[in-house]
Amino acid sequence: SVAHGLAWSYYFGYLKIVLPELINQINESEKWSNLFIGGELLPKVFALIPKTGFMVGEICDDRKQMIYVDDEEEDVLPPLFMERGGVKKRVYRNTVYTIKDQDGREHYAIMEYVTPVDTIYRMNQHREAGMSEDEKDMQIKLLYRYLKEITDKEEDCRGRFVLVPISGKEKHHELRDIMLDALEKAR
Amino acid sequence: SVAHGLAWSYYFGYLKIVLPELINQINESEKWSNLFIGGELLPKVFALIPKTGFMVGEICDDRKQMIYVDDEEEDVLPPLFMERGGVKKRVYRNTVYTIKDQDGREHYAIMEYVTPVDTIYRMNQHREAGMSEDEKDMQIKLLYRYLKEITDKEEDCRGRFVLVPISGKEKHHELRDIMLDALEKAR
Ligand SMILES: Nc1nc(=O)c2ncn([C@@H]3O[C@@H]4COP(=O)(O)O[C@H]5[C@@H](O)[C@H](n6cnc7c(N)ncnc76)O[C@@H]5COP(=O)(O)O[C@@H]3[C@@H]4O)c2[nH]1
Repeated sequence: SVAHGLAWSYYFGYLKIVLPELINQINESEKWSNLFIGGELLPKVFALIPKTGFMVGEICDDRKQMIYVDDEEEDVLPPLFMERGGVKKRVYRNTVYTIKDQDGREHYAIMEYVTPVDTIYRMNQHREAGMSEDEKDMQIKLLYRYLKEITDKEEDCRGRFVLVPISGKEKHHELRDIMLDALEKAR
Repeated sequence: SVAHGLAWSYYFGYLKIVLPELINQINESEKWSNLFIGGELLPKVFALIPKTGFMVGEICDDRKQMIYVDDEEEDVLPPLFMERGGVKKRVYRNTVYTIKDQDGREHYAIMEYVTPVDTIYRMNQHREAGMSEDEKDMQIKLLYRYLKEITDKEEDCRGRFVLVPISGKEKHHELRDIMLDALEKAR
């Protein structure tokens, strides 16, 4: 099925490459290696998977009040360069988000969307790809299930990857609460 | 099917992003904009799809006699930065390969492998993914067919993408001849 291929693709072509190197990328950044040592940054990727399949361009709220990238220079972790299939210096990188709780205290998390969910969303939107609304819902559910299974079992993922299911319709404060909750559970 | 999802993923997550910008990336490089104007570099991506699914790490022959990257600095085209699903400054970039013919004359082509073929190959290698040898062959054939269909029809791909089917077992001089042939046909 579509979801089966996309889940394995995400594992072989991304998680297997990036997760084992995560601590090294963190340690290459002075700001983040300090926060890592202090226990304030977990060496884990929190990956949002929206039920609607809708992947935003940007997670941040623009007024930097709830979830945001504080410093565009420092908060994008140093890149990992790899050659993949003839593409020299292909770049893999993660971004650290700042999450401000209701008391104004700052928390940190490496966050991003589960990219393959965007493929499913667009296949449904694009008539030529021939995927109905019901099939889209089913494939997203399957994608979640397959990824959960793969990342729980595979050595290079365990303890480094947290799937965060969301509706895809959350406002910023709701996303913040979901993330604070996920961070709590992940410690 | 697996191939169906991977083909659309390659289109929505890569070709749709990169191909419309290809001429701009070429023009940002002094070396390559000159060779483009002179008709020696086609603004097309030549994408190898091996029947075995085996994707090499590096296309080059190390003695730089047949297919190689001449200058690691200049031959990797300038990067395209995009934000995708919360990953800030995600990098997309292509590499120009030099292809030396039997008379020692240099030809140029933007080359790489069709990365999703690697997912299929690894699914077959990895027992948990449950893909047999026969299924693998079928999925690679389907991947080729779907990609041919998508890139012939979609506006943002037409004239900018050339699928180059290979066995996956070629020696360097055989790959060179295949590429010289493909370049000829693409003019
Ligand atoms: N968040 C995130 N950051 C990344 O750097 C990244 N790289 C890959 N992926 C996701 O992992 C999976 C496997 O990737 P693969 O390379 O086999 O296929 C990729 C690859 O064939 C092609 N592609 C995408 N980006 C590039 C790129 N920069 N260079 C070459 N090819 C690329 O288009 C496919 C789909 O890409 P995405 O739809 O972005 O999601 C991929 C995919 O779900 C990423 N996800």
